Amino acid sequence: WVRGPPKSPRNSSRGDPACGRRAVPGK
Amino acid sequence: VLGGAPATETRWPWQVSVHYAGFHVCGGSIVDEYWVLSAAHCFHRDKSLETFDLYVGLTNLKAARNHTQWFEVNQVILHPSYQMYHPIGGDVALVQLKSRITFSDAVLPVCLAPADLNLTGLACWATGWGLISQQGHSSEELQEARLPLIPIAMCRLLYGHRSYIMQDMLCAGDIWNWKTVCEGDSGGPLVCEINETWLQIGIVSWGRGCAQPMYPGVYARVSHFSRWIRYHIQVVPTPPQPTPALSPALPSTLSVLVAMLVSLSAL
Repeated sequence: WVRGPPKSPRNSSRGDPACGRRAVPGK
Repeated sequence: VLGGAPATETRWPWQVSVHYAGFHVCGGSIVDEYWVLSAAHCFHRDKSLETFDLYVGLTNLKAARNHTQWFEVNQVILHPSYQMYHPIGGDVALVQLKSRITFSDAVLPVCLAPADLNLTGLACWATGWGLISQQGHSSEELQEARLPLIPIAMCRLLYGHRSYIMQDMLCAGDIWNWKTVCEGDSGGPLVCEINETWLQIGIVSWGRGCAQPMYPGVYARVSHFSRWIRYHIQVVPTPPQPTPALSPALPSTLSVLVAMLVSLSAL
């Protein structure tokens, strides 16, 4: 049975945003 | 939220609306690209996972915007203490989505409060689409309210029985201005800002009514569960993604090939 693809590493090069940081107003 | 105000768009980018059978039933918060944090009582009693839908990037329940995303549930992990001691304590659920959230200015994860966080003097906010009046009125607009934290000893006094408020809970509510969370806010976040970073310290869990200010809202204390939450996010595999379907396109591909062969043979 399929367990799914391996998890990608945290903070990968896809550029996940930092948690808890709102976008800069006016951005 | 009783005594709150409508939230502006993108102000609470981690807010999630949990729908069941097409209706908003609970809140939640984005903690990872595949994971939403919510309350266990939103998902128990043999509810069918297929009937849940989760929405992110939403402020008005009736108006999806271009940054609104919809998700199906892959699995729900309830905290073991909720399953053991229900209905007292452990009111935490981790919801794994079938597909990945795309982050944007309007859709972002919140940070989890660390175990050693000092809560004294923090400015904290609760958000949700729950009831906005004791008469049972609800709002389609996401509501926000700034709520003072209430020391656990004071909360135990207010509730009048020591065992109601356990160590894995915290209390918040503005008992002077009648601001608190209510039915439909469950599972939603209680967040506080520290050094321009928003930390989730609570998950809306329960309370004795909503309109009695002497009974503040009771929340699952996130710092009590943060290790358990992080562990599952790290070790649980991402859901299997559907493979690209070949069969529907096959007949048309074959017919093109046949047509090409026929035309080639005619030359």
